[in-house]
Amino acid sequence: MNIFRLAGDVSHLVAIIILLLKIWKTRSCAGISGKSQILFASVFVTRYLDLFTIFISLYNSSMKIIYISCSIATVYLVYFKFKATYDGNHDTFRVEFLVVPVGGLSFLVNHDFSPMEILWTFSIYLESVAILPQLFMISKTGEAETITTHYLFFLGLYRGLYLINWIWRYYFEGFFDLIAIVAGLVQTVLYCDFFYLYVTKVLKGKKLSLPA
Amino acid sequence: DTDTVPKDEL
Repeated sequence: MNIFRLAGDVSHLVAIIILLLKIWKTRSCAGISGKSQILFASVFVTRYLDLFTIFISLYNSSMKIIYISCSIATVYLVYFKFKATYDGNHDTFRVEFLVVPVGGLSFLVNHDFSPMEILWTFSIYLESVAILPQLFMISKTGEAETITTHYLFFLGLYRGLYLINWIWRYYFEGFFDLIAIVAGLVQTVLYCDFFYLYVTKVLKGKKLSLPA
Repeated sequence: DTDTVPKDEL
């Protein structure tokens, strides 16, 4: 464990909590892409199946349980409890265009052709594009609530910190996982446009509105 | 290749 990976995990946890609190407190999931939340829940479920097979550390197991439960709770809030506030008309990204290629690629490019490894690879590839429905929805509505931009900032930051963690681990431990690194790069690059808007607008107190 | 890297990351 190094400071960048810990900061990344904390940033990820902050993002997940911000979203859950935003929906719970405002009793509304306006502006939130339910499709992205379903993809994130799938990412955690397919990646953390080893929760029951191997024990790495209390930290590792408890974070996995928190991520899985918070993401499933968020999906429940969006599609059931606060379904009336779900903006389905703008959450129209065709997720099959993500899941099918990612599913195929995880069978073709992986470290080991075993069920657990293929599911892990699927989860890594899926996570790198899971935010697309959310970014697509913001581009369609032309704006995002400020709290939603903070959620996206920490979510994008987390994998960026993981990239630094992988540089650190390669340099000090000789460890590197090309699949995770390439997917992490794609994932972080997808946020660049948002990061620019976040820094130039939201951090200056303006609302995030895209030129519609 | 079965060099599955250790999965100690989240």
